[in-house]
Amino acid sequence: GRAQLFSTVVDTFLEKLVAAGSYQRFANCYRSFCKLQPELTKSIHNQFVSQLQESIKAEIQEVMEEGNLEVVLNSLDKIVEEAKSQEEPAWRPSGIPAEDARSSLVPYLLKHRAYLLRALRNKEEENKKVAESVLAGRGRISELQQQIQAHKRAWQ
Amino acid sequence: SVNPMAYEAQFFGFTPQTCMLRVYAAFQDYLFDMMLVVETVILKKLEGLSECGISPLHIRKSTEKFLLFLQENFDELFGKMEEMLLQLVLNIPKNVLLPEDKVHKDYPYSKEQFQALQDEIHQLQEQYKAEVSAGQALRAELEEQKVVQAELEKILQCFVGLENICREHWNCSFRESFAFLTPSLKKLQDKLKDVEEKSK
Amino acid sequence: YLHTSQAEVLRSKPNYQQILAEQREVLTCMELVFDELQQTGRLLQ
Repeated sequence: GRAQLFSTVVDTFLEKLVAAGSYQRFANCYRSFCKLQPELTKSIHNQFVSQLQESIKAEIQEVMEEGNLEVVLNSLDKIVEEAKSQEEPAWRPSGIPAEDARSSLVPYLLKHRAYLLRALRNKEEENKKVAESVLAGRGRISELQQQIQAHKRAWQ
Repeated sequence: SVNPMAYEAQFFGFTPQTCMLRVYAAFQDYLFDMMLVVETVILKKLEGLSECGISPLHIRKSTEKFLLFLQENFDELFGKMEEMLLQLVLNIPKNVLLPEDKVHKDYPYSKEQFQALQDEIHQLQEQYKAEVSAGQALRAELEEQKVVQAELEKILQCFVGLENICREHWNCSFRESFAFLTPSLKKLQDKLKDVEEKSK
Repeated sequence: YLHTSQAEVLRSKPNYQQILAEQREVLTCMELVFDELQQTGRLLQ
């Protein structure tokens, strides 16, 4: 996985750096002191190398922890694995907020649309019932009118 | 052109280049610090060996020579490491969509489609408002009907009431009582006229 | 309400004020009859 690869690459870098700063090279640069104190030179070089390695590893460890890289890189591995069948280039931010936010808003808009459709349908159903009562009321009133007209004709 | 690696930044919470820069600076600091320590140790040692004929300046030159060599290697190696890490580790392949961006795959709405959806929602909202006020108008008519119906029933009740009165007191319908009353009224008027003439 | 689901019902709303106004005519008719009744009564007396 990536986390492993990360460590391997850094270790390789460190190895090569240490190799570059070999004792021969060190002794060659400090030739006069090396002639005078060969053992001390050797010991200083050893300490230099181990201290350098230790500091670099500590720094890498700190970076890993700060960024929670172990977990993050493993999750990235998983995401990449899941996307293996995807060949097309995937979506990327365009950098234009309005454009990039659009798709994120769509689910809410669709939900809102569904809610409005439901509400509208309920309201129409409700109005249908009320309209039926209104029509019944109109029928009753025209019936009463007819009865009154009948009585009026009878009176007349 | 520099790849801003914005998508990686979205995922990692930092841009990979920044991360590498930080590591580079840290490594370099360590290297410089170590070399400084090495030189200090050697100089200290030399103090004890005053007749060895090696001057501090000489040691400084040695240090610079070693550091320069290391620096060159360091830069080269770090460059390679950075390239590998940016390509293979701190990189999101082009075909990969992050989970939080799944919406862009599920809802690839173009600007026009998005606008159409917004328009439709607006239209539905307007329609809903119209239905609400239509409902209010219908309920208002129901209230009105109650008043009108009560009024008409009162009038009708009036007719029925009269009928009942007739039936109670005259045991017949109003029509019948009128029919009965009218001829006797006629007779009565005639009689009245007779009486008046005779009295003249 | 032209585009609402009950537009037809709303459009065909009767004029209730007019219906009530028409009843005045009925009541007037009754009043006439009662006047006549009253006169008849008086006449009988």
